[in-house]
Amino acid sequence: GRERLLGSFDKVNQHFQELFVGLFGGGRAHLAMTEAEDPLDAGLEIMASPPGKKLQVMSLLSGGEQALTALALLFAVFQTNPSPICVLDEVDAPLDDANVDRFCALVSRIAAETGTRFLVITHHRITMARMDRLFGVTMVERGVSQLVSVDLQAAERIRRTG
Amino acid sequence: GRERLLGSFDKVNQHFQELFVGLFGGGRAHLAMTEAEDPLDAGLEIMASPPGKKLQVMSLLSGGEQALTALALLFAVFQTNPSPICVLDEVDAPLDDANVDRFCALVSRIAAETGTRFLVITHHRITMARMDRLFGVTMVERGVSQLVSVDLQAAERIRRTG
Amino acid sequence: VNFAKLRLAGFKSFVDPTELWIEPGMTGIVGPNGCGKSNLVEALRWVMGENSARRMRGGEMDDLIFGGTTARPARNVAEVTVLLDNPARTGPALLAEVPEIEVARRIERGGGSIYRLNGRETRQRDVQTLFADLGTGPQSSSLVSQGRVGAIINAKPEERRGLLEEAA
Amino acid sequence: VNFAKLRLAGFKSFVDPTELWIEPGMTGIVGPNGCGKSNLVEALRWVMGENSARRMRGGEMDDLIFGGTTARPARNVAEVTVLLDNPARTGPALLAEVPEIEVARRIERGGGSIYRLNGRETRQRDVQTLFADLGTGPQSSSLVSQGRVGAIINAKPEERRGLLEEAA
Ligand SMILES: Nc1ncnc2c1ncn2[C@@H]1O[C@H](COP(=O)(O)OP(=O)(O)OP(=O)(O)O)[C@@H](O)[C@H]1O
Ligand SMILES: Nc1ncnc2c1ncn2[C@@H]1O[C@H](COP(=O)(O)OP(=O)(O)OP(=O)(O)O)[C@@H](O)[C@H]1O
Ligand SMILES: [Mg+2]
Ligand SMILES: [Mg+2]
Repeated sequence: GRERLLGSFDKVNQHFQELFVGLFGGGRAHLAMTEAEDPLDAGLEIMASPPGKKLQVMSLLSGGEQALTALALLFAVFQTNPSPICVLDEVDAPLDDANVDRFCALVSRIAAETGTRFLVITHHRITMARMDRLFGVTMVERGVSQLVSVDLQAAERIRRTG
Repeated sequence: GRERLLGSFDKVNQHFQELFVGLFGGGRAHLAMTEAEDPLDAGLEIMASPPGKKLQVMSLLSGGEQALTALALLFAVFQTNPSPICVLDEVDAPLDDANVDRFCALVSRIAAETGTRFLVITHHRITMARMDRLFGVTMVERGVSQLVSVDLQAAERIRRTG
Repeated sequence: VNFAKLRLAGFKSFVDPTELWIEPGMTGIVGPNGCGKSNLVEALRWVMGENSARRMRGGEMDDLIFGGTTARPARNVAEVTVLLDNPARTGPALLAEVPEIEVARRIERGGGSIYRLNGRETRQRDVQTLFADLGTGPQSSSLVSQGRVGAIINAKPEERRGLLEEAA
Repeated sequence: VNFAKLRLAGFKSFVDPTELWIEPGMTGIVGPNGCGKSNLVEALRWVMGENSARRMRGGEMDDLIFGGTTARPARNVAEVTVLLDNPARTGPALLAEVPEIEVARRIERGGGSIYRLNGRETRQRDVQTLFADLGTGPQSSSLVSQGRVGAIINAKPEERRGLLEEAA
């Protein structure tokens, strides 16, 4: 148990540092294990500082910066031990356009590398345009959900008229 | 104390029902006081059902529906006892375009009716376009915030390039 | 082993039988507020063995069954099926021989729920083990619910240790 | 009485003196992730008497003072001022006679913070009472922090009673 955990820590930490720099276009970040008698009881600390900023308490990061840091950690776990499926429910909601772009580029890279299949729920126009295929969920009959396969134009229409 | 609380309950409930129907384009909603020996210890229940849907537990509402219901309640409090200032930090993040429109129309109505001054932080293009004036916060020097007054075109540029 | 398709009937707002194909790469899901996008995520968690109604935004498990609208009566049964394809005949010992694995979960109002694996009734524990062996499951960090992406950052260090265990 | 202007210096990422005019109607605030928009909301809460560093995303009060960047040294003082104009000479008894009310709060690293009301030092309690009489304050439901709009719905009924008290 202990060797496995420490082994996976090293790999996840390695990937996390690379992904953080990729998502933020610089800065630095790393993981740390908290002190504990038995490594199996230790916790995982995250140290991150966006480009040009000093290392600080995670809670001082902005909403968008926290979302990006969390995604970097999540995908680091993936690169270490891929999961067959990943569902992201409006994780791009707090991101500005520049970061939505970087997020999409990263998802597309991970999907190609690990073979993980992604379901991405979004309201963002940019994210929709980067998907391999789109499904629209509508409630033509109020309270009853229907799933239809759509192209980008139809998705745009659903987005606008609801 | 008791009369005041019950008096304000009636007014807030009245406004809440009207605002909910305005925001959702139908449906019905109302507030209820939970049972308690002393009304001063009672809690506030929210009952809401979007158009065409049955009345249900609030937790089953979607992310966007919860945000809209919360805003209807918040503004109902405002209409009962206006506050001089209101700050909304990315409350439009979970909303689709049609609901962002309805949200903006409501804020603009409340601002005109009550004289409350609104600071609205947003990433949504539609919300920006509906504001009376815009300020951009930038970090030209990394880690150092600067505030500049901008017009809509400049705001669009900041949105896109970060 | 890949996730290939999700089928729902009577589950939350998906009263009519619905199929969602899950193909390689990135599948986008769009739609207005309240139309049922997040309900799809909960259907996937549920069929993989999720046991807490609260984690699927319900008060009790019956809240997952279609509750009716002003125009349609409530249903008494909900069923979700996930189809896994297994082209390379890899996968956990249990199923290494078959080309497809179909896991179904069905609940009746007022009754419990039952699981079926390729048509044969099976225990919840076996289903949870199957998905754990595949590197996923109802509590997997790779199912990020709405509004929860920041939770990893705000969690306590001990709560994040699960991520390392998933990576091991 | 209206809120007219917010002035910051040394507060979080606003190291240089900054002024935000608050005019009638709706003022939009835009900018990329991490540029300092939510810090402005916290400056407003703080000057109105907010006492919990955690509610301003800090570990301790000194986290509110500019901590430096790779290019600039940290500061040791932060100050926020809010200017209220009082054209109709209404407002709480304390200030009904003056045309403008200026509330300032200043903190020094390792020291406490002090408040000033139109230039004269005053107690935190007096500042909190002033804003409560105006129908607002650091805990007012009309300051909706990022990610908190759904919290009203998910709160327990007793926690929502505060809304009725604000409306009374
Ligand atoms: N058991 C049920 N029977 C019928 N409808 C249900 C049931 N449970 C939930 N719903 C409906 O599902 C809707 C919520 O769906 P969901 O949360 O998936 O929306 P969404 O598409 O994710 O929206 P958003 O973009 O706002 O997040 C609610 O309006 C609710 O009425
Ligand atoms: N005491 C401090 N000194 C210097 N910088 C600070 C301090 N406290 C916070 N910050 C910086 O402020 C930034 C966060 O700002 P803020 O949360 O206001 O961003 P935002 O514009 O709201 O972004 P988003 O759109 O992602 O919500 C952090 O990156 C952090 O580095
Ligand atoms: Mg949703
Ligand atoms: Mg923010």
